[in-house]
Amino acid sequence: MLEAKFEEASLFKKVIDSFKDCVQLVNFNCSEHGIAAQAVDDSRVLLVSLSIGTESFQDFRCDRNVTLGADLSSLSKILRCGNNNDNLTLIADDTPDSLLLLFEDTKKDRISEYSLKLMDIDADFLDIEGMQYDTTITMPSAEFAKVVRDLNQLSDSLNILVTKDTVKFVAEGDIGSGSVIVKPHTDMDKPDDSVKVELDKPVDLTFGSKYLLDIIKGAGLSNQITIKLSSETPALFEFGLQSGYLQFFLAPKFNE
Amino acid sequence: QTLQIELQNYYTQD
Repeated sequence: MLEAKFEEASLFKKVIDSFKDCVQLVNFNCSEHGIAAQAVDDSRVLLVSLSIGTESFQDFRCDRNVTLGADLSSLSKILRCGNNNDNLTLIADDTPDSLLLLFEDTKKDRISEYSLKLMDIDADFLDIEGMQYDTTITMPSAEFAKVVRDLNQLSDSLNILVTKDTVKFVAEGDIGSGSVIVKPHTDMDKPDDSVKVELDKPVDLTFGSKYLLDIIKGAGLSNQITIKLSSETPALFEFGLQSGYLQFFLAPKFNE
Repeated sequence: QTLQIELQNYYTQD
């Protein structure tokens, strides 16, 4: 039996909204540690890995491991029916064919109940643990989102160059070119505005802008994004949750 | 010209 109660439905809504546009069918694996999921987009270039720890829930109970195979567009339709500050409880039995979503407005004594049909999803599980990275950048997620949106207008590729003191984003396209340089700094008053760069080796990588546009949809989850890069391996873009994370792994592009 | 590589080239199946 799974019974997972979010104090506010907005958290789960935001999490699902952050990746529903890049993957459609997802297995949510529920265990005593919380809810986790991994899914790859249709082009096999972007992987999403989600972990919602038990601390993110007001109440969490999962007696036996249970997998919830869901179509995110259907789940998202149901999530839109609840208000952001409703309590949201996810309920499923040990071998579920549906997931119950219970929205409760405790002030108004209103309870809404929805049932989502689940499906068997046959998905590969990729081993993404233990990767080594050459550099780790931590910066405001809104700032990263703006850089991606701005430079996307110029090119369908975004080049990220990291040296000791600088992170440089470059786009070169038919109409012209653009670059944004971000330098590490510490903001004592607003720590979330700080930019931090840890560097073992300089990095020069190119990514498809359309995937980065998908990734920045997670920016509402966290004020900061952590970007881990390594030459010739997929990059990791991570948004932290109060307990857990939403990670995107994106394969780089190469010059032919 | 840039070439997009798929994730399978990097990760093994669990």
